[in-house]
Amino acid sequence: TDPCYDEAGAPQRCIPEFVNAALGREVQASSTDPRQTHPAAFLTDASAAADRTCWRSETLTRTPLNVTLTLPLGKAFELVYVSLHFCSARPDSAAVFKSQDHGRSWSPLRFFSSQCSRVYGRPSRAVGQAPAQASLGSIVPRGPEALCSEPPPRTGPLLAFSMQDGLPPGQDLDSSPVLQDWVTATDIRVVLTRPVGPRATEGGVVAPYVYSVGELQVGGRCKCNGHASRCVADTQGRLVCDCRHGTEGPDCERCKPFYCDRPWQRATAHEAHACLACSCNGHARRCRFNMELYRLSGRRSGGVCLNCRHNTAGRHCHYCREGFYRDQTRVLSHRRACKACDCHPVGAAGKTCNQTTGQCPCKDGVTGLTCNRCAPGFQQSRSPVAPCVKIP
Amino acid sequence: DVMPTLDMALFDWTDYEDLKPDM
Repeated sequence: TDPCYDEAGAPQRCIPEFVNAALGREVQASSTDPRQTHPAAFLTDASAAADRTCWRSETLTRTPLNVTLTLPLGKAFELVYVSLHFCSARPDSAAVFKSQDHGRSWSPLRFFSSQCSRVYGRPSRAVGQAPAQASLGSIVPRGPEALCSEPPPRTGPLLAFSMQDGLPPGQDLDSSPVLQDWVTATDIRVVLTRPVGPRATEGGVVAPYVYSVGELQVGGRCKCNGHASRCVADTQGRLVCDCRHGTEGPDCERCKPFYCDRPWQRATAHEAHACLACSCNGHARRCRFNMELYRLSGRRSGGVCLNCRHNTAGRHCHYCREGFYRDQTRVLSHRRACKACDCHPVGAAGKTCNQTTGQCPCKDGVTGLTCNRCAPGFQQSRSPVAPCVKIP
Repeated sequence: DVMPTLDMALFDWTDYEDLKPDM
């Protein structure tokens, strides 16, 4: 069974399973212990607490004591949490950033510091504490902001945060494009900035210090906008959604070329918003979306078929083009549903017949569907201009 | 009664060469 369709075959929202998006992915560390016995690969190997493998930075002796860990997720994910399990003492200050464009630009997700204002220029706020104007109106229009708080004292070697931290309760991802944007990331970057304790001397030489992390976890779901239940590797080995509902793209973020009868939309719990195929009666392979027609139809159908074949024409290739007429013995989708008019070269006054009945326009005294006979009371003349004349 | 179809051979195209269809 396909989770993207119900038992009756109707589309329904489907989402990939919750995973640790960091698992097995390669982390780029700006500093790694040169002995190679504590590589960055140990950050994402899901080693258990009992035999935890740890990445270690070089031994740092001068400020600034910044070390950066960059984790490409391979594609967009919708994040739920980020966590770092330290093998060394947890640093006093750390910042977590996200990228939504595969590392070209970065924006902050969260800061941890005992001195938020001095280190990051941000007010310190305990998790769960509401922002100054905690309301939908104040937060949602410009999007959630990265919080800065002291590392929680009781979490031991763990530094973790939820993407929901600091947001007003009752926020619904389905109905909030701002929240959808907030939780979306293609890459995560952690900047460890300030060791804990007396080593945190400002300027010049400091006591040797090593950052060491056993596990970097990024909990979330592969982002498919409700149109795929799993992500798979494509032919080039890139992670992409296994799109359903007539969608395509790495995140199922657009309709497939022929599925443009209505605009693309993200699926919600109540409505799958599947992309619909254009209705072209089997006579066109391409169509385009027309917003004006969509509005006029009561937001039901806006697809316009392109390049109708088999001598058909119209928005849905639903009638016959000029010079052809509908053969009522065949269904509209038949490739020979439209027959050539075949108007008689002498008896007909033109080459174009009625597109529905096939009746050619006949000269005076001529009859028949193709105007190939003289009407009763008329007989054939020798003149091609007036082929039938009244019988005297 | 079904009338016979127009017989193209009976037409005189002398004055209408330019209207004559390919036959």
